[in-house]
Amino acid sequence: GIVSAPQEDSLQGIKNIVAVASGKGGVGKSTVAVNLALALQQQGAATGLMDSDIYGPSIPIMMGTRDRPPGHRDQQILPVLAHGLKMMSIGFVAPANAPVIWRGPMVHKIVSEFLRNVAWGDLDYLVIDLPPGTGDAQLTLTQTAPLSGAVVVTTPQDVALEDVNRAVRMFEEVKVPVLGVVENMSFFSCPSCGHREEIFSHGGGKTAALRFEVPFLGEIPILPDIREASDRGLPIVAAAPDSAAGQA
Amino acid sequence: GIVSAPQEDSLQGIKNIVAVASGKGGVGKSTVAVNLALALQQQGAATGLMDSDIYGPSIPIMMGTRDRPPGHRDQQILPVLAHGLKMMSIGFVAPANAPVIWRGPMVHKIVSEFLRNVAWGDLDYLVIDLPPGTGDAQLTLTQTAPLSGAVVVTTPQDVALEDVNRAVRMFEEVKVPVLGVVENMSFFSCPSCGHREEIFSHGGGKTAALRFEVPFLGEIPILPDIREASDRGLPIVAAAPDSAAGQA
Ligand SMILES: Nc1ncnc2c1ncn2[C@@H]1O[C@H](COP(=O)(O)OP(=O)(O)O)[C@@H](O)[C@H]1O
Ligand SMILES: Nc1ncnc2c1ncn2[C@@H]1O[C@H](COP(=O)(O)OP(=O)(O)O)[C@@H](O)[C@H]1O
Ligand SMILES: [Zn+2]
Repeated sequence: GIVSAPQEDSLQGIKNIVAVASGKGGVGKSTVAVNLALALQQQGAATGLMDSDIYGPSIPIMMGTRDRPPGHRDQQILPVLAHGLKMMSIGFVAPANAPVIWRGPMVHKIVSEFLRNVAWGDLDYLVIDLPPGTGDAQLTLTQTAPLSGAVVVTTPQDVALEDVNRAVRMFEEVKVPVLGVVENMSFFSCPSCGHREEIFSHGGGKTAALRFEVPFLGEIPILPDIREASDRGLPIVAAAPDSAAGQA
Repeated sequence: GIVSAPQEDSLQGIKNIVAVASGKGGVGKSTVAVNLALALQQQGAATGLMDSDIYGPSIPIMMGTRDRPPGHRDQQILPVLAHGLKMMSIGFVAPANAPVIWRGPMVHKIVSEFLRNVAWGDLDYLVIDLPPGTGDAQLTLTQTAPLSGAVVVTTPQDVALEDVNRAVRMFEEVKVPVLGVVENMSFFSCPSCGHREEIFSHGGGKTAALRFEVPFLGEIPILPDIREASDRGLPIVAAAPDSAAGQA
């Protein structure tokens, strides 16, 4: 549930806020966040998706919604609507070919704006795509947004275990329940001969879940379709996020 | 060359400082940084490798040098020596199983310490593995370290173009020459049947180099050997970094 507090005006209609995190970048965290939000929406839940990665917003590209400046009404920002989701991302606001390097305090302000000043309305779930990694920005966000739970995304290799550890510890520190670990890019099956290659190793996500005593939500294999879908902005719903949807 | 300034004591013996950057995480930036440093050292250059990623230091693991606390002498930190390189990383200092979330100003102090207070000695090259992405931390580092040049690492997909754009723009803004773009995970050849799969698309790195008018340094295919080497800490030198070594 949500810790209720008087200043959380635009969050009051939201039943559950789920953060999607990763210990490091490039593991498919945004992909899983998009898939989770879509899976929940397809199960009939009113769902929102907030991109809190101010430096590298990928949600607008993945959802095929570039160049859609959000509207305003009664001093609130209106979320962008696509594929049945209400969304917000700096990618909708800042022009794509004027790359900006925001300084720290500005980033915090923008995220605060997205949480408190976007007309989210009544939602069963708001999925927050955290910035990749477990640094200052992530910690601040977990402390400012009332999170119901968090999903940690990882790739299978040994070196990723420490990253999962850091992410799980961060959520423990701020008392946010870890709903589980998703192992993405779990293996590759050659479309030509069926040979299975564990390009990035295999099983590290499951090992991490057991070791850090959190649920294992499942594996997503390396599928060129997923990358093509992200590139084209036509999201596909991959298998494992259904289990995350079940947990949330 | 290096902009000489009186306070840069421990950097004075260094001829070239090359930063390895990425617009987003997980593209293999640390892998390329390690490979570039090793390639330079194998060509006979006295080379150092500095891990400036305080939140997710991967250099100690990739170089097989965990649990090697650096020594001190005359109030300077001594770099850790391995595979012919002088190295520094927070991973050598902070215990592996006590994940710490450093707050912003502390990160800046640590990086400053690594630059100014490590006994680097006389080096032909110091390779700096920047944190992934193009945020506040990266911009600050490019402004505090006198960089001779930067290499940008990317993966091939369309969505990565914007990330390369941001990285190139950042270096232009601080007047650091971009030595070129490396396209990592460029394609996968099935070891069983030879089928070539462009898992993460192909050619985006080359497109980016042409579009942003910087040299294209080459492609590195997806090789399970690379991932295994990183996991085991026995670095292998991949092909493309030789061209980066040539440029530097
Ligand atoms: N299971 C998968 N198979 C193939 N490509 C994937 C898979 N998961 C993610 N990708 C691709 O990898 C890239 C990085 O994914 P992304 O979700 O942006 O990672 P992160 O948010 O962790 O940085 C994207 O191009 C995405 O489409
Ligand atoms: N060309 C490649 N083929 C296979 N695995 C790779 C390749 N490049 C990097 N990797 C693996 O991908 C993971 C991420 O690489 P890393 O260098 O840590 O990325 P970054 O520094 O950009 O986050 C590591 O496990 C690494 O061994
Ligand atoms: Zn095959």
